[in-house]
Amino acid sequence: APAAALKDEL
Amino acid sequence: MNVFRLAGDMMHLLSIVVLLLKITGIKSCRGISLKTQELYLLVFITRYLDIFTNFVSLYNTVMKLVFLGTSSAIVYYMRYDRIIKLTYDKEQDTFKYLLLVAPSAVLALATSHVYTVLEVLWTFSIYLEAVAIMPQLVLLQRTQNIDNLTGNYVFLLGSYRGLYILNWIYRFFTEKHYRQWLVWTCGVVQTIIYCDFFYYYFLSWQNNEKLALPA
Repeated sequence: APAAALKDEL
Repeated sequence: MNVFRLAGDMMHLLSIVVLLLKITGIKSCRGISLKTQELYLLVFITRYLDIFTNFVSLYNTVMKLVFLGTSSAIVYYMRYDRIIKLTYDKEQDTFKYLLLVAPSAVLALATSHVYTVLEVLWTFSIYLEAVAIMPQLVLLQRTQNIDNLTGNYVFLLGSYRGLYILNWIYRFFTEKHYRQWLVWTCGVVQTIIYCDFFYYYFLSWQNNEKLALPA
């Protein structure tokens, strides 16, 4: 599974 | 936040403003795919479920609310407004939702980072956003005399995606822990989908002719 993404974008 | 990200968000916002101006101003949604608009609404709902639990900035929260609100309004106008719904090209807008939603759901279940409802739905929204424009592009191919607002709407949406890629390149080199393969792959796929449209958009602009996509 891919690494956790930063969820600071829209 | 860097200048590419901000410019990308502004293009996205502007595309929605242009679309709302078209729909409410001339009371017509001719050439606009309701399927694409409903898919975008689904993208925003599944992605922004964390709106009140994952606070990033006031800017992000406000933008999320604006995207949810405006995309709901667009779908509402196209489906239920007494006058506007009559201008919707229902017979031409034939792309199957399932063709885009099912693969996105399967991929989200297969590749989600962790298996929580929020995380799987977030991953689903990334895949779905990449392909949600397809019903709109197919409808454009079938539309004779594409009006300027519709052409500009799709152009602004494509610009938003292109600017996000510049934003990722910038962040890749300036931030240590910025590695988002899933988001990047989907973003690049999404931008490639626009390439054909961009080609004909610039061609029509250069020759000062009305935009037309060959079938």
